[in-house]
Amino acid sequence: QCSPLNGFQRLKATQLMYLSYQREEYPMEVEECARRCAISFDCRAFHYNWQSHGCQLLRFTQHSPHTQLQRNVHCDLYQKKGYVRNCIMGDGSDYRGTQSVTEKKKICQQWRLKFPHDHRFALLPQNGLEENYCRNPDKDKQGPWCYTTDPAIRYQSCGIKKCENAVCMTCNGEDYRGFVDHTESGTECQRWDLQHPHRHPFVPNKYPDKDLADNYCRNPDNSERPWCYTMDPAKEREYCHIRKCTEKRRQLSSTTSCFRMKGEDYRGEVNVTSTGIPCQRWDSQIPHRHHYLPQKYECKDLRENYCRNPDGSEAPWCFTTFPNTRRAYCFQIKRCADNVEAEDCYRGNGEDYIGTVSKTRKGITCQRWNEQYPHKPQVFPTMFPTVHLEENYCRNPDNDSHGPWCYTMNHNIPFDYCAIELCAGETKPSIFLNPEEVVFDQCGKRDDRMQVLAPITGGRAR
Amino acid sequence: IVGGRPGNSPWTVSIRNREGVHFCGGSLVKEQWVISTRQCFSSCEADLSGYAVWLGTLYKNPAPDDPDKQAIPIIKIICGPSESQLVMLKLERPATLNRRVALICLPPERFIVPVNTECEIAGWGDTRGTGDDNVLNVAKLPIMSNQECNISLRGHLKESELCTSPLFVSVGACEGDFGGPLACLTHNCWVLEGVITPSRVCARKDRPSTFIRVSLYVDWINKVMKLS
Repeated sequence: QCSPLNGFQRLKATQLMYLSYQREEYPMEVEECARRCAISFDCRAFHYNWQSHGCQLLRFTQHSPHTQLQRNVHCDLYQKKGYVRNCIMGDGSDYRGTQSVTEKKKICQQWRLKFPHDHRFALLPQNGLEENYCRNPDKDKQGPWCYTTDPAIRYQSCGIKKCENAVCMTCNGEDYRGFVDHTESGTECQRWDLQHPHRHPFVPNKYPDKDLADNYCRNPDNSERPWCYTMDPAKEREYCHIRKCTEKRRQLSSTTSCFRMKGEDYRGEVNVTSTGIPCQRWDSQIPHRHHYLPQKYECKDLRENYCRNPDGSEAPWCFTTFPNTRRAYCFQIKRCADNVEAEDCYRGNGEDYIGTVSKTRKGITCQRWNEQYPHKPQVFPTMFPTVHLEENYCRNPDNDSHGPWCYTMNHNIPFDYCAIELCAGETKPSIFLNPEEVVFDQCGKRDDRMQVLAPITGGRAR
Repeated sequence: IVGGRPGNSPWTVSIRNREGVHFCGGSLVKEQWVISTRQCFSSCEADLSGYAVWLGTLYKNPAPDDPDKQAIPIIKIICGPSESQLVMLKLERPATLNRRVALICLPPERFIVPVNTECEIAGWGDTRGTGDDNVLNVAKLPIMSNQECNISLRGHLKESELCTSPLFVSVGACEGDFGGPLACLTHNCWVLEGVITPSRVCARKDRPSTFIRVSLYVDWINKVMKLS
């Protein structure tokens, strides 16, 4: 059930450039391309072009001299794990990294040399004995080693850590970004970017913050520990064995009267849902059975029956004490204010503002009015010669009722209001009423003949 | 929706997280734009890849082969003026308008809905046992003047909010409805006059319900659609 892709680390939308290197591309499926590379000692990586379905085998990796990574949206770079991982799996005989000092900081001897230490290892493509890099050609249980340049010390282990020990995990391992790719029973993990042998919802593109890379163990769903889907069709998913960090986790700044982002650090004592239902205690299984036991989620502060967010939901939530409502959000808790401090004030709508504030209420730098990037302005200096559209200062050329604004340097946010507030004593004009002259366009129409659904009793009737 | 009944609100959309679970409502104001509330989203710069809006279905969990359902990924979130608590969501592609999916009109700028105008709220949220939690529910609510509402709310009402009158029975928005529309029929057109915001309780019969007054932010909404 092995996938040849499992032996490779993928860099999305990336191409590896090598001086004067031009090799042909052959059309084939990505797994076939991986299989060909895997069995060739000469091949260290490959490009896969998703547009042309072309496969290009490479004899170098990003750590080879004279190479450079470049962005290419059509192409992914797959590199053999042994060449890019800085930890080892098993005895590390597939380690092909570039560490060249031993655990006691002795410099390694070049494998091609017989001095200061003579040896009988031949330089073969399959044993990877190049330069003076740590290697394990004899499958030593201590892992990769080398002859040293110190005549008094013939050889020494390089002390390269096993992947399961190289990176430890805190809390429930939601932030684990290490390279373990086998479960605790030793089963190989399925790549997150593949849907076989197990179909699953954790498509890497949908979870950009979860680092669902290759087939490494991760915890994208706030389980107890990192896990993966396995290559065994009979075993959907399994936990991985990863060392727990002994040092205390850095305490993130928690909030008690409001919540930030998704409220994972909210530590207040609100214990009813936004609709007024009292919360169930986290240490109780009544009325709702659940696996969020306080002792298993020590960093989540599952105290009493307080609203918390142990699973990365949209906001703090709790199981409710109503048997028919399993869980509900505590959306009534306010979000913490996240605007930067206002640096100036304006009068009216700020149409006469000529100050020099040049950042938005979120602290993003404004784009210059005469620039075309990142946003192509539809308001520019020559259009409003009297408004002083200078530099990247906040202005209000269109008399926006919400105050001075600017185009922003964030390509996702075309424009935003500025870190300026209404001057003290200024009031906005009150709303007015003129309903008789209202004219609407084509929107807001519906077919009321299909309004009523029959009560749904099993079947889905109209 | 508490005290509502299954109904048709073709501009009401369901906002789904990466697991496909409904968490808030919204209103379709242009083929590629939805309005909802800030409280439903983690940040004004949130990466919403994997989030989507579902339109055209009356069911909270429609069958995978439901021919009416349109699921369209969200590609952008833009926060409204700070006090507005509004957000606009840009969709990856335009929604296809049909008998199940329609746009709702925006009100004229600074328009005040006349008192007693009959309006509707809609959503897939909690019904508190008053209806079927698995379908879109709709409830009718009459507009109340801000002056009268402010007396009832002891001066806590803002000009940027609008109210509906309390009824003799509990009717109102509940968990899962936030971000959805308060739609009012004006001159034979359904107009998005309010956006449902989280409150401490669901539908109390002795208190008015409050909504974000959309007419104050129409200029911002149009500007976002023009500049984005």
